Amino acid sequence: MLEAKFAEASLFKRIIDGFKDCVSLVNFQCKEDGIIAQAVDDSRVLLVSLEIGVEAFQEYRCDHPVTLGMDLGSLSKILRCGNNSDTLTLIADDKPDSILLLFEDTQRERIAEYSLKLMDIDADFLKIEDLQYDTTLMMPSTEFSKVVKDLSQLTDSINIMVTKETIKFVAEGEIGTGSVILKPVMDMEKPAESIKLEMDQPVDLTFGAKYLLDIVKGSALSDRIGIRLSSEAPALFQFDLSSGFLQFFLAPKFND
Amino acid sequence: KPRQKSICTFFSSA
Repeated sequence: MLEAKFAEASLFKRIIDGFKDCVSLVNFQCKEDGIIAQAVDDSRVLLVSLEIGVEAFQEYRCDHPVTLGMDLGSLSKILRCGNNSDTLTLIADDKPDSILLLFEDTQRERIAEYSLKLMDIDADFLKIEDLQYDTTLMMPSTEFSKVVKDLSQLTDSINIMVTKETIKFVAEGEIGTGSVILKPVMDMEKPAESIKLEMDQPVDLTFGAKYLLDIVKGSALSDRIGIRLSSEAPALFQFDLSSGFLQFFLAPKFND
Repeated sequence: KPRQKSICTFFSSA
């Protein structure tokens, strides 16, 4: 039996909205210590990895591990039926054909109940090992989102270059070129506005703008984004939850 | 033009 209650339905909604546009069919693996999910987009360029720890729930109980295969488009339709401030409880039995979503407005005694048919999804679970990164960046997610959206207007590839004290984003397109340079900055009054940079090795990487546009949809989950870059490995873009995270691993473009 | 790598090049099935 799984019973997972979010204090606010909006949290689960923001999690699903954060990656529903890049992957459609996802297995959610529910265990005693929380829920994990992983999916690769159809073009096999972006890997999404989600972990929702027990602490992110108001109440959590999972007696037996259970895998819930869901179509995120369908799940998202149901999530739109609940109000953001409702509590949301996910309920499934040990061998479920469907999952129950229970929205409760405790103030108005309104209860809405939906069931979603589950799917058998044949997907490999990839092993994500601890990768070595050359550069780690922490910055406001809104700032990163703006850079990506602005530069994507010019081109389908965005170049990210990091040297000791500079993060440079460059777009070279048919209509023209654009670049944004950011420097590490510590904002004592608003720590969330700070840009932190730890660089072991400079990096110069190119990514598909389309995928970066998918990634920034996770910005509603956290006001900070962690970016880890390496010349040898996929880039990691991470939004932290109060317990858990939404991670995007993005394969770079290479010059042959 | 740079070529897009597949994510599967980097991760193997668990």
